[in-house]
Amino acid sequence: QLRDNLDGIFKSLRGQGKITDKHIADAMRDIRRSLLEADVNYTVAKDFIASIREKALGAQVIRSITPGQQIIKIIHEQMIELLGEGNAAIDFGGLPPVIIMVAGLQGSGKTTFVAKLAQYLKNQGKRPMMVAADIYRPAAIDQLIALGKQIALPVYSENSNNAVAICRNGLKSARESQANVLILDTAGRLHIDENMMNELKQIKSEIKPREILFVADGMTGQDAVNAAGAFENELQLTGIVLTKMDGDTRGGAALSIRAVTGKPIKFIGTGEKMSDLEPFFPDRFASRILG
Amino acid sequence: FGRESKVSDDFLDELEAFLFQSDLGTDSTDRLMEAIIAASRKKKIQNYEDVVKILNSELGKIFFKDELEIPIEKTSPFVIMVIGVNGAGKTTTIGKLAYRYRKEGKKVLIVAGDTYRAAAVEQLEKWAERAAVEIFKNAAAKNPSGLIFDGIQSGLAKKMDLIIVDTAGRLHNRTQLMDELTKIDRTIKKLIPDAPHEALLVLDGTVGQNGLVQAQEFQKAVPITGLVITKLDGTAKGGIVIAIKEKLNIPVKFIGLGEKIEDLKAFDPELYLRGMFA
Ligand SMILES: Nc1nc2c(ncn2[C@@H]2O[C@H](COP(=O)(O)OP(=O)(O)OP(=O)(O)O)[C@@H](O)[C@H]2O)c(=O)[nH]1
Ligand SMILES: Nc1nc2c(ncn2[C@@H]2O[C@H](COP(=O)(O)OP(=O)(O)OP(=O)(O)O)[C@@H](O)[C@H]2O)c(=O)[nH]1
Ligand SMILES: [Mg+2]
Ligand SMILES: [Mg+2]
Repeated sequence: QLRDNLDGIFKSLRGQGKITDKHIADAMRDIRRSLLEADVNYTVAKDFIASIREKALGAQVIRSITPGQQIIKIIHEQMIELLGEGNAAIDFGGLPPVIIMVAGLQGSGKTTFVAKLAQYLKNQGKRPMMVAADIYRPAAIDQLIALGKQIALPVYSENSNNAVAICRNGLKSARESQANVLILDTAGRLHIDENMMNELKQIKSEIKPREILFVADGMTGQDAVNAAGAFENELQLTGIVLTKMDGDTRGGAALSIRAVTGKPIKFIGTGEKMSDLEPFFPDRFASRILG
Repeated sequence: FGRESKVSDDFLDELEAFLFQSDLGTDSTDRLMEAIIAASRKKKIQNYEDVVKILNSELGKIFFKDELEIPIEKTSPFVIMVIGVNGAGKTTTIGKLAYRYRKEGKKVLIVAGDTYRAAAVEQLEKWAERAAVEIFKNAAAKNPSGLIFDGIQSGLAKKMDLIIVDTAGRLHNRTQLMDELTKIDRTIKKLIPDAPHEALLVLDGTVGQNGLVQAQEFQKAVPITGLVITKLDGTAKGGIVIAIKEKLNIPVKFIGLGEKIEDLKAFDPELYLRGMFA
């Protein structure tokens, strides 16, 4: 779609005639519209276009026989660069158990991801344990216990109304059972809910997780920057997970979240089965956003 | 958001950015901006309140008060089917709806039609308990159509006023799952030809342009009579419902404003707009 549009803008040139500012302006406008329709945040798209325009003007696009394709190449590279830096693997440094805290908005796919991650790490030879620290959602603990049974991995849970204590006791249980990875499932919450954000900060300060992963729904629209930005400010995330990418959303939220947090996207969820978890590949994803 | 009295280009740019960041999408944003620009040319915009007035009148052309009603009284049992993608808030919304109508004196039955996801039935059971309504479930059932058939039958036998059917979350690009939804719809019609009397598509308030695709695709599987947009107690504005109404003519019937049982409001376009600008 975008490729055709850009080819269309430049096809009147066909090897002769000079590329004008108008050509570039038209191209930028089309790119911007395409990014916005892909759910890239308005401000992130603006900054992204500015960097593209700069590169396009600097890159001798005017001399190219196929300026449209040249610009696409610049966009593609710039997007991969933006999406891709940083270590996308789980950090297993420090004394075991390595603690991974999972957080995010309601319904984004955290509980499912916790179980998928446990399965993934078990396949890598780790001994994971999960902690059911969502004390609010009806049957949240039942849900994680059921998933734990499906993948035959332990879930620590207790009948209490104190999420911090549950995590603390879960850590104790992990040490006693020699689990070497501990994954904390937390309740979905709004970034503007001060009490709930404080709960996460308390868990972080007491349990000291090695990884704090923000799980975001891949079809999130413009609000992605608000939630991700707030979670980053409050918790200093170590990574991002994008779920439900087996849908047909173009996933511009990935660019927005990456731009606003500066943190690496580590995994994407690609379905409801426990095996539907993939490490994140920036180049594949860039093609998807561009549509 | 600048609240200046003169309509400058800066003001228009800011307004456009604001509408766009509310997830209206490019087309609906363009259309509303045209109305604002036309009004400002006719000098009809002196201040910020005028902008809200224009947008209100535009929204008033898109949403109509009468189509927001759910005529529970018109038949018994009235059947509401609740559908949508994973995690949108279907099960929670059903708890809220059951509570609302039970408080109005209706005999409500919830049918636990999500036979797939871990602890889905337990979650809905908890909501039925909170709403003080009956629930039909079958832990052994694997086939949702079969279970929902039995549930509707039970609702008929018990002379329920209202039956609300929960379904498993599903992505609209999964053909098999969308076919399953069509099968559920046909199954319901075997018992009650006009049912479901209401098919509500639940959208996550944070959804972007994919929300429009969801509405398009779910509509093909089951005729949708209304939307519920959830999680508007967050910072998302849910503007995709404007695009959906303009393009598909599907009205919003309820908005979800939290995780408690009372956190459901009937959709009011004016209040919605005020909330957007809040
Ligand atoms: N198709 C698809 N569905 C997913 C994916 N990840 C999670 N889900 C589904 O999304 C829904 C919500 O998942 P949960 O794991 O309950 O989400 P959550 O973030 O724990 O929800 P809360 O605890 O209520 O905040 C469930 O129906 C999951 O099966 C994914 O990658 N693809
Ligand atoms: N803040 C807020 N959270 C909500 C609202 N509606 C639902 N939720 C939360 O969103 C999460 C998902 O809700 P569910 O009711 O399980 O969603 P679902 O569509 O049934 O999910 P699946 O059955 O897995 O597809 C839960 O944590 C709910 O408490 C709302 O209006 N506001
Ligand atoms: Mg959960
Ligand atoms: Mg549900």
